[in-house]
Amino acid sequence: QATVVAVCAQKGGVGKTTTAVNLAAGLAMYGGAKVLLVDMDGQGHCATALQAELRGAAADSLGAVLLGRRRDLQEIALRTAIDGLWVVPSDKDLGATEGVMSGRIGKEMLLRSALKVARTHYDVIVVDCPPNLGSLTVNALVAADWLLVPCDMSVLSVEGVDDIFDAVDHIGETMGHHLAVLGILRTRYDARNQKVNEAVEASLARYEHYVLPVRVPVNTALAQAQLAGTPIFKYDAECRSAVAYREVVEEVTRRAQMR
Amino acid sequence: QATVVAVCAQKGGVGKTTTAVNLAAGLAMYGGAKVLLVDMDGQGHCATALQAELRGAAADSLGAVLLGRRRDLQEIALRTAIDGLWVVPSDKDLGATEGVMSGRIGKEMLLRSALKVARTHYDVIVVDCPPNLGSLTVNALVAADWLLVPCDMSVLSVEGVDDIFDAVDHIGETMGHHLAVLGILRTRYDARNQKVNEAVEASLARYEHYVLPVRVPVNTALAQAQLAGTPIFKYDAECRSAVAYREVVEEVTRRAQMR
Ligand SMILES: Nc1ncnc2c1ncn2[C@@H]1O[C@H](COP(=O)(O)OP(=O)(O)OP(=O)(O)O)[C@@H](O)[C@H]1O
Ligand SMILES: Nc1ncnc2c1ncn2[C@@H]1O[C@H](COP(=O)(O)OP(=O)(O)OP(=O)(O)O)[C@@H](O)[C@H]1O
Ligand SMILES: [Mg+2]
Ligand SMILES: [Mg+2]
Repeated sequence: QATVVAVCAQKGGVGKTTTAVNLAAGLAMYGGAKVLLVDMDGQGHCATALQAELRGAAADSLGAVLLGRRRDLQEIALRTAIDGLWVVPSDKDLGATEGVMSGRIGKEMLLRSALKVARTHYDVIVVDCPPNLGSLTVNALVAADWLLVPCDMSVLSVEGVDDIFDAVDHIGETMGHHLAVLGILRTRYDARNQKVNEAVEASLARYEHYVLPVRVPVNTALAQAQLAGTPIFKYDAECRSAVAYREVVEEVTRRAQMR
Repeated sequence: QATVVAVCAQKGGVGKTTTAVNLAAGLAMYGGAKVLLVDMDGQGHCATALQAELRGAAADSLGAVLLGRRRDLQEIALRTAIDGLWVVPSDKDLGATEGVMSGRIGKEMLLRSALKVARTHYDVIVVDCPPNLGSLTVNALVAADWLLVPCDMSVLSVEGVDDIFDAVDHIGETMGHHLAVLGILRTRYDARNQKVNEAVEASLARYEHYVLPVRVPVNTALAQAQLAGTPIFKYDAECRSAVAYREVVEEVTRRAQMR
């Protein structure tokens, strides 16, 4: 059975996609795992960030699978040039699909049932989420075993962390699904911003053991890798953010007791 | 009649709130205008970024006004310590309200009618939007005369610009509401990121005359000002981003033919 990790944050632009893509690629490249990356964000940025690696074209849309026209998410997964990494791209109509989903019985379980078979064929499934706590994110949380919360070093990002923890508690109470929090990943860390860093660290202190020891530094190589359509490890394996994301892969593997 | 400017971008974290707050404050402080800042994003970050300036507490929630329990948005506007600047904070339940709104006749016009009276009391109304093209953003577009699109210097942000232009066209065709595009504002500009900057500028070339001449540089003072809960002009009036946002105020005033 695969371990499912949802990468969520209500705040926009904190590095959800950057983390989901590089975590999935790193687990395949360094962990030897068979990994499925699922993009539940209608922006479709997982595919953009892995543009150069994708092979083939999707047989149908993610929306079609979520609405039950196809039973198994694997049917629309794309192979990549990276051994062990497969991607389910999102589709631009996911926003409209969300409206249709809201009328379905068990509307929060659609992704979870679409992954039922896939879970027996992969070691890890990583799910990228949109910047909100709407039904696509709820579907990801209900399908997941673990939650990883990227948070950049800003007061606006820290504020949203409480909301996602509340959502996890709420899903536990109302749906009986007990997702574990893998951790909070500090992104865009710049040692020079002392004043704001101190305020953020002080706010995160209440989540102490959840805050991952590794911080992803501000590093332009990440945006350059996205321009090239490849993970940071293939773009510049020794840059500071590649080193950090390798540590993220190790820390996630340890905390989620993978293999 | 007030000029209404919606600040929208589907991409998260590109500086919508930072721009909406500093544009609204700048129009009041330097343009001598009476300005209402409306926060249509459930994250509520306009209030966070102006925490130190807000006076008094909201009589009711934005959701209550949108759903018609109160007729006029001014009833819940908060005064600030900045002469001429008033703020309608969002509320955490805006996400749930969005669900209720979708069942209402004229669901896209709720903000527009809530602003009907306010438009006769202000010179400018600035609306901050969430990172999606859902019904709260559509409400902002239908209520607005002008659209300002922040876009940071990354391939992922540029990709979403097409979608917002499509949404504007769609609103024109289906609702007969012809919103004008004020422009695209480049944010987080860092001259050192030559490779990505060139790619972004090449992608934006098709929007040529829409791209505002001023670029907002990467500047940690903006996050520091948000930590202090005050606009950049009060935090550090001579820093690079304060200079840039003063130019944004001038450019917006010129393009939207304000007084
Ligand atoms: N550590 C970092 N250093 C520098 N830039 C970064 C870093 N992490 C992410 N970025 C850049 O910041 C931007 C936002 O990152 P990303 O798109 O991954 O965030 P997101 O949370 O997925 O956004 P959204 O809320 O729109 O889904 C991207 O342009 C990305 O290249
Ligand atoms: N020019 C800039 N230089 C440095 N940091 C910036 C700049 N503009 C914005 N920021 C920071 O980037 C983060 C994102 O900005 P902001 O929250 O305004 O974006 P947003 O588009 O409103 O995000 P969301 O999609 O979550 O609503 C904030 O922490 C802000 O302080
Ligand atoms: Mg993303
Ligand atoms: Mg915002």
